[in-house]
Amino acid sequence: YRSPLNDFQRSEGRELVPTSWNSNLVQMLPNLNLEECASRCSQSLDCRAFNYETRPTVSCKHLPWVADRSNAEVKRNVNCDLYEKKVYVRQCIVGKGEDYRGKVFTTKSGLTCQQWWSKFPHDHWWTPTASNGLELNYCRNPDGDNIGPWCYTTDPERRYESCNIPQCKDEVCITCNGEDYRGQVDHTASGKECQRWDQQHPHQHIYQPEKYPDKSLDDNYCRNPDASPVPWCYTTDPLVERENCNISKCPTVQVEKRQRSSFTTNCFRGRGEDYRGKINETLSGIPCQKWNAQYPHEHPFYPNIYECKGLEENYCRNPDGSEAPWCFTSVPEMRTALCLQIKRCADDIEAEDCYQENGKNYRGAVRKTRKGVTCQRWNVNTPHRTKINPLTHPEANLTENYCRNPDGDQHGPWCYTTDPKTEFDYCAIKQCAGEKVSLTEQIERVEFSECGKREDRIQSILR
Amino acid sequence: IVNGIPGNSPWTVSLRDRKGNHFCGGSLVNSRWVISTKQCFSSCYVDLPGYSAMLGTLFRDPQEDEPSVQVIPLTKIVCGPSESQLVMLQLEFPAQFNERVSQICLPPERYIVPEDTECEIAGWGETKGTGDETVLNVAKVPVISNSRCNQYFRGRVRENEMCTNAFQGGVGACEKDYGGPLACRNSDCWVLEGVIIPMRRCGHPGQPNIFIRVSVYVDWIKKVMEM
Repeated sequence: YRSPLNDFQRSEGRELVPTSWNSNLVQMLPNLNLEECASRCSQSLDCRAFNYETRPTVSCKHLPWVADRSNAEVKRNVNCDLYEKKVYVRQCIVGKGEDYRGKVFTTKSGLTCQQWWSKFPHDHWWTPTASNGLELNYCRNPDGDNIGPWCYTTDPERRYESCNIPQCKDEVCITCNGEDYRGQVDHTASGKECQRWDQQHPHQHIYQPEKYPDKSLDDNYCRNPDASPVPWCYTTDPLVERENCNISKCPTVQVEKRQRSSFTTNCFRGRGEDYRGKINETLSGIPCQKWNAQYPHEHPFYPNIYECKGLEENYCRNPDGSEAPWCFTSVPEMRTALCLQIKRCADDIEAEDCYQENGKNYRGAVRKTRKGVTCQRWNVNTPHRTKINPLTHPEANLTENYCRNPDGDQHGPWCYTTDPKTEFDYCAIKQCAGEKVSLTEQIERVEFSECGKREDRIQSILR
Repeated sequence: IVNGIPGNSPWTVSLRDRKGNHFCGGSLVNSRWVISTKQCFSSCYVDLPGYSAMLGTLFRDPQEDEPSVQVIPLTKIVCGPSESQLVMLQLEFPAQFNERVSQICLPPERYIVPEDTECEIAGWGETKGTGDETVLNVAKVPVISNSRCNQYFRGRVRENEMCTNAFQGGVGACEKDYGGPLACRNSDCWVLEGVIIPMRRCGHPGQPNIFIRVSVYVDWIKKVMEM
């Protein structure tokens, strides 16, 4: 059940474009699906990467290099994904590194490696072939030596030496439970190969990369999308659904330094992972259960395993990326509760100006939204097409990208924003002191149409 | 909802996180837009991959094959004016209106709901043992003026908020109801006058409930839908 794609590292929306002088080395293979394209590349010694385009037509292009400035360059192409053989892009080794194909050419003590094809200054019997990877003077491990990739050195006094290429499990260490791990370990602790996250075989699962963009579920690398104690992966073994990976822990001093600056105690930001306040009951006033207790609710969040999550006492915390800080409750009937009574930190920037009434006559020069995003110019249509602009509202002084209130918005000056995700937003301007919002009191009869109707006979629906 | 009863509220939406769990409520104000509270969302400036709105059922966890259920991914979140605590959520495709799904009316701008108007709150949240959390619960709550409410909250209730009366038995919204509607009857239609926001304690005897007053933000709501 191993996919040929497991040999490759994917770069989404990227294309490896060869230079003009060697584009003839690209091999086009028509009408292949992604797995077939990968399988053919895996079996070919000339293929180190391939571009796979899905639009306008499906195309598979085998390339003899991976991305390096001399041969080819990576360009953006939303219709294409670039797949490069891991052994050629990985900066680390698995096991003894016999399959290492990186480009390090200096030894542990800094000596430059001798070219493999050369017999000088050190004579030897290795000869480069298309299959043994003895390229130029790159570190390699053709004989499976325990010291890992090595090379003959150009120092007559030193015949050969290890190049000290790190093990992938040590190359990137993990803090806490490793949810931030973005390294390239792709095997479990028992040596099983990991299944790709974007595949549903041999194991179906819910952690699809596009649903969890914040978890970087790349290729078949070990990750921790569900707040497990350590990074893990689904395995290519149909009999073993998932297993933990063996990745080194970072020294604790490094961890301490990283966390202090982002803590909050009176409010929480984002999902509240850095909240360290002392609220210790649910919104409805039920005391929280202590994190180091397993009663009335058993749970996996042991404070010593999740040491960077601040699981002290029974304070509301967010060790698993939930929507907000939460806790196990002290009543058996309710296992957990969000602590939404904790305020969210205000994330508006400092107001830079003030406006009278509703700001319709504001003519200042603030051109930033309340989140600090730069405003879009009123007379352009990117990234947002403007329905309100100098042509539609000539009298509104819609100059440059200054905050204005052409439509008399009761909530103050606003602008279109340069953030593609946010069409318009209010500005970093507050109402001048003493201004009041007036509420109307009575409105005579109001007519509603096509809304607010419902079936009040409840039984028919509950049946 | 504490001390509610199973009921029907076709504009009440269940918001689902990436694992498909109900985590907050919302109100359908037209076929593409839902109003909820900012308190339920980590940010307004991110995508919402995997989040969705569930409509057309009274059950918190309907059967896979329940025909009337509509599950629609959320594609956009827009933050309201800073003090509003409101967000608008865009649905990836329009909701289909039928006897179980309908949009709620929006009040006139800056309209103040008269005291004693018949209103109700709805949600699938915590009942504190007073009801069945697997079905939608609805509770009737009459409006009181801000001045009366401020007697209890010692002047902390602001003009962009509104209150409903408390009962000695304690009625109110609770955990996972937030973002849901305070709907008030106006002749034969129901109007979204308030949005449920988190409060200290749930359905505490004698404590009025506070909501965000939607009529203060109707101009912003319409602007977002038009833009």
